[in-house]
Amino acid sequence: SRSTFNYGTYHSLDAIYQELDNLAAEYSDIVSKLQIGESYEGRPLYVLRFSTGGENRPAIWLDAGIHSREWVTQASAVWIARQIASDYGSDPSVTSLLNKMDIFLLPVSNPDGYVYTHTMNRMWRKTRSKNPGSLCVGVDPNRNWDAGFGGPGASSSPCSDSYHGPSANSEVEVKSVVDFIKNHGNVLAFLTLHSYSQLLMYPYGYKCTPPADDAELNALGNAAASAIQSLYGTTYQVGSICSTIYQASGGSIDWSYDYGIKYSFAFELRDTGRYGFLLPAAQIIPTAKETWLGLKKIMEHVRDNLY
Amino acid sequence: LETFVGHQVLRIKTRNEEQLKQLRFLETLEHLQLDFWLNPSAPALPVDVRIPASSLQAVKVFLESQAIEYSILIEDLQVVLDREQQDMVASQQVER
Repeated sequence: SRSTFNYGTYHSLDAIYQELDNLAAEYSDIVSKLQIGESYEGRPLYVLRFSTGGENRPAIWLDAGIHSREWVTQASAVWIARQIASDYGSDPSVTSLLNKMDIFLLPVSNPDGYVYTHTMNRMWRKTRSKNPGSLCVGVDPNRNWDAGFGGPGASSSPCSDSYHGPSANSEVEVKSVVDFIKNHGNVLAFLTLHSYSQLLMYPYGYKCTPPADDAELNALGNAAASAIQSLYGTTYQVGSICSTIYQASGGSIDWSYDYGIKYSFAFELRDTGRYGFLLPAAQIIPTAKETWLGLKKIMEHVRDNLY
Repeated sequence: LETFVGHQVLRIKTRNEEQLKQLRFLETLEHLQLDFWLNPSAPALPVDVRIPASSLQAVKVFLESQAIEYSILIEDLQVVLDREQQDMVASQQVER
């Protein structure tokens, strides 16, 4: 590849954004870079679009880094972006996928928070929006979606790491994704990368009743977990958010599922059992490789079960 | 830049709902400035929490008084962060 980007280490936001440009230049026949909005502090929200043509094709959404300190997710997303681009034309499964569908990939969902983890506080998880009347900054962007907003598992205190914000979609980083997906109108899968603890979850989190597609999502989640495990033996637990961890309202995949996007999954990437989300850089590529196998399993199912 | 010298990350294994409830109580004590990396959820799942040096003693005494089992995931968080920074600097040199 033209770029000297080292996928086996963590990078600054500028370096990641430069690599997105490199990918769009190197694979200009299928990759383009879009800006779907700006963060609270005015940083662009860049999405890579993988498309072999045709307007408004059925699409798959994939994002990473909504909790800024979970660096392995942004790093994995950049590696996966190159994998998708370089697999087209050589890997039959990815080729048939992109001949039928588009993929939209947002590698850094929370750029303000990501920059803040590099400059001021490595532990930062939220956005960097100012909360009127409070000295505490930021909203948990995965409690800010319009799905059971303000319910159990989210805090009303601006100083809490799980503060849901003053209203649903108050965070421009969340609203930009919601608007993009609504404007597109044909997104059939919503996949989001978090870390850590090796969980593959589907809705719901804001309530504990199973989703209408529970059986299919559970079977597909287990198939994806098996694909992940096939590479290095990393075991994932599969289930709804509520049954797997706890009730958490305002989450992204609950919103996408209620919006009609059946294939909505959240990945909690690997943990070596010592460093949590401070995963050593040497584990980025193995993590990205195994995660890609799980994502691919889900994407193939979507490709073969358009609705 | 926020530093985390002396901060420890504990991995807590709860045995039952009662112990989970104790941890949720701990979560409400804002003066301890606890940062839950993995929130209390189910007895089968671990709870990981970053504890500032100033709160370490109090939290460990509390856990031991409740017979809640824990291990130290990260002895000194700043050491891990420094290593992460060194890795990044080293790799940039490789790229150049």
